[in-house]
Amino acid sequence: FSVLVGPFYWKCEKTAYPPAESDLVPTFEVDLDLPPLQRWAPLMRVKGPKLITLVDDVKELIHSVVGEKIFNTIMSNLPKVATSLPYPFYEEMVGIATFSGMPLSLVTLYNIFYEAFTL
Amino acid sequence: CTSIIAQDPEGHLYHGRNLDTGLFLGWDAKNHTWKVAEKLRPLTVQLDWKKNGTTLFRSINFAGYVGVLTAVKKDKFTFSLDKRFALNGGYMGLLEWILFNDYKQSWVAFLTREVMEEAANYDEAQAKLSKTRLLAPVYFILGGIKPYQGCVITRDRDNFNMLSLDSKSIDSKLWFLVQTNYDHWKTPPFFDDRRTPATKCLNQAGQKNASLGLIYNVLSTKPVLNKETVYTSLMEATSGQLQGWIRSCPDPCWPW
Repeated sequence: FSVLVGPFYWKCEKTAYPPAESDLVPTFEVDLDLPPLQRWAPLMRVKGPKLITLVDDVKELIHSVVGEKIFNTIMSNLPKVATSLPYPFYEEMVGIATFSGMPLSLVTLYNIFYEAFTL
Repeated sequence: CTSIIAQDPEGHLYHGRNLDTGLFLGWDAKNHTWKVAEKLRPLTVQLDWKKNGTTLFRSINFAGYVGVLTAVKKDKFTFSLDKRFALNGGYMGLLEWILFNDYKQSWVAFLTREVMEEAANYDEAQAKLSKTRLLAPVYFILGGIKPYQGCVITRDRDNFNMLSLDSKSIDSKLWFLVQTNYDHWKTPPFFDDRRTPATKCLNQAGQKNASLGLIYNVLSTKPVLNKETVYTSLMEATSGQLQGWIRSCPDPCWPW
């Protein structure tokens, strides 16, 4: 970052819009009329492998940041957290775990990341 | 994260946001990227949430995440969520949930999903986001369909503070709101001041140029755009428009 022109350098961007079509995120549907277990199946069939890669990495990174004790406390309580979540979130996470092939505990960790790590 | 709501002279409201994440979770020194941000980019999707065969609302999500961080409900409201850091943040709520079975509080992103599914209008969404007991502090940014329907709701677990486009006196109403992970009544720290560039760029352009394009350009201004930025999205409640673009920040670029 030494090439930045001073610590407070910034210049209003005026030509970034419109962005390239190729950067648009892909669109999927979530059908709320389906049972919660089924809702995420189409998306997980496409994105499941990438999700597993991310969550495995995040697990390792969190472990290195918060240390063994806090990490183990969080991991050992995830099943209890998962089952106590309000309908339909627990059921949807079970569906995500099923169709991605990822353990439910890690799907739960991913979904409560905001609360667990605002510190 | 940075969220912006702007209103043009005719009273049309535009809402945009950068989602920034991954700080301190693995810096890739070779590619100058945050590892988590890099892995979240291919997981970013737009979701059309269908009910009875029609679109109930649209959101930009990370695949596998059942909550909602960025969304629009056509003809009703637009919504984004910015992280609020606090020493007694989600930690306390999470401990109460686990140790004392205190389930009379809401998970932030699950509450927002409920709001997107159930709230019938801007006022209803605003009330629910302001008053529900939460596990963690957060900033909710809400835009509507009528002039001056725009607000930043600063939440701790039980209380809220609201800054609205019409918060000030009648002759000095605001035409935009900028939220950058810091309380609006405090000065952001010098090492993470995205508010000043965003505010100055909006003021430089002026209200007559308020548009989705202006918001995108401001969100593309470094350090508003930085190495943590995963996506930029633009929303408009009246049309129900929502678009999201994967972002990268070429060097030279701030790490956050």
